[in-house]
Amino acid sequence: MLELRLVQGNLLKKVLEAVKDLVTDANFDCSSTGFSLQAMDSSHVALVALLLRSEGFEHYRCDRNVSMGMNLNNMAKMLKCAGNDDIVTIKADDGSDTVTFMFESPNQDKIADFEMKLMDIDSEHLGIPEAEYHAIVRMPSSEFARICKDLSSIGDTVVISVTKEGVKFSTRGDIGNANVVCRQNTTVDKPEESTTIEMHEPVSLTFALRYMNSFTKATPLSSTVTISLSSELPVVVEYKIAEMGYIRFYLAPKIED
Amino acid sequence: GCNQSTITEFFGKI
Repeated sequence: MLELRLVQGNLLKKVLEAVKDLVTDANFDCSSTGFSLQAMDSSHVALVALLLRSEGFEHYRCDRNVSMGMNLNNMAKMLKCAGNDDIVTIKADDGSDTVTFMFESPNQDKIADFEMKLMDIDSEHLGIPEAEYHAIVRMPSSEFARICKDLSSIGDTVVISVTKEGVKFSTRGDIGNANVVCRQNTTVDKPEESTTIEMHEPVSLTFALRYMNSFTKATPLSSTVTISLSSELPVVVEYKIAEMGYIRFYLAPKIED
Repeated sequence: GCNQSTITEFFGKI
């Protein structure tokens, strides 16, 4: 028996919007720790790791570890039917091949349940090693989204370079090239508008902008984004989900021949 | 030129 009641149901809607274009089918794993997902895109260039901790749910019952295979597009379709203020409950019986999403309006005058078929998905879990990153950039998520969108109108790849001057996002394409430099800026009144750069070593890596743009679909989940870079490692683009956990995107770099 | 690497080149299966 599994029953997870999430008062902020729209968090789940936002999570699905953030991952459904990157990953088609995925196993959601439910344990005493929380509701999680790890999945790669079909070309194995990007990996998404989601954790919604059990403490973040109003009610969390998970009698045994369960892995539920879902088509994310279908799940997104169902969650779109929930109102933004609705409480969402995820329910599944042991051994069932369906999952039920129950939507309750805040004043309890409307209750809907949507039952979705589960699927068998062969997926392997990857071990993500703890790494010391050369540079960690924290910036407003909307600013990062803007930069990725702007640069992708010029080129296909972005070079992210961190030096003591700041973080530079560069691209080049047929029509020309573009560079955006963001400097550390902690003097603004609101911490969510600041940019902080923690650099242990300068680092410069190249990534496909198409994926970066896809990650920025998680922007509604968090006002800030953390970008962790190390040479010879996938970049981590992390959006914290307030009180609940995180969604992390890992993107393998493009490497010189 | 640049070659796209994959996640599985960095992270091993559990």
